[in-house]
Amino acid sequence: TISMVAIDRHGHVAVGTSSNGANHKIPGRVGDAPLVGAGGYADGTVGAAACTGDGDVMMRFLPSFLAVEEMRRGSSPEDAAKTAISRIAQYYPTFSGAIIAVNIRGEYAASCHGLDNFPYSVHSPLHPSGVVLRVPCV
Amino acid sequence: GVGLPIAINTWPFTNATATAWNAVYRRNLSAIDAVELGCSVCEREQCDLTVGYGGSPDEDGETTLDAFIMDGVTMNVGAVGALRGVKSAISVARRVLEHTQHSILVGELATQFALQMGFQVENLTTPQSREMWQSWRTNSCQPNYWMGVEPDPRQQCGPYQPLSSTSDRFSQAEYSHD
Repeated sequence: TISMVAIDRHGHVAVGTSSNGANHKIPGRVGDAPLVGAGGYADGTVGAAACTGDGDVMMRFLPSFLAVEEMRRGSSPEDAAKTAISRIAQYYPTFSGAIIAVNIRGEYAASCHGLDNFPYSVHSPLHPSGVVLRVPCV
Repeated sequence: GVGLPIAINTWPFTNATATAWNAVYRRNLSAIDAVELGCSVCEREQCDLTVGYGGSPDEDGETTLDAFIMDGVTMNVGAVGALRGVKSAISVARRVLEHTQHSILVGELATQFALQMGFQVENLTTPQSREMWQSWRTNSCQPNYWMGVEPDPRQQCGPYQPLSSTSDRFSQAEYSHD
């Protein structure tokens, strides 16, 4: 899955996801990628978040929505991302997944669970040539 | 903010990020354009075989696509689930956003929508995805996502049916005892 957040010069926020789902899924299965608040969520007054991982589990917790709501309540992107991931891990300690969270000032962070130093890719004024960052999982 | 504009995505799919960045930074396009363009790169490049055609075959060997796009200004959403036979899932999702009052279309009927929007139907299976599927079949369809069915999904391929009540009782007797 690719899950992406972009904020343009006008401060407008958008999020998108694209995935071919799980290997050997039961025909008809849909993952979290196309579900609002699960694979991604954006609110122009707050920011956006986007997820990847075990969609059958992650969709049950609307992690992207939760992360955006946490930022609305004043959390940093880092804390918001960790909260969303930790909520899932509380119920599914073996799940694998990750989230990126970005606020409307362009501050961003990622969090993950069950992965090995989750990598994510960023282009911003501070990284105009692009950079791949890695975050250790909670 | 000093951090704007920005393009960020999961995994080291750097060509996708660079394309989205180019859209918002150099071409002065909108965030929604950037997201569509960025994700489209991965659909074409089959990023990690987890995006686009030719990856993650289902139990019948078919690749279907899920995609979603959301405008944080209008809170408008377009999405497709289990889209069959169309490679540009994120762009179809954007057509759902822009040309319908719905949020998500699924399956074969989403394909019919895509056709109306001018997309082509193509085979999403590749030799590689067929080989992945055949290897899984050869391995007794392991792993899979079934439970509470017979024959035993941990050992055999389907088709499956729900465990009969007799089987349930047998199962309880077999596994729940002192």
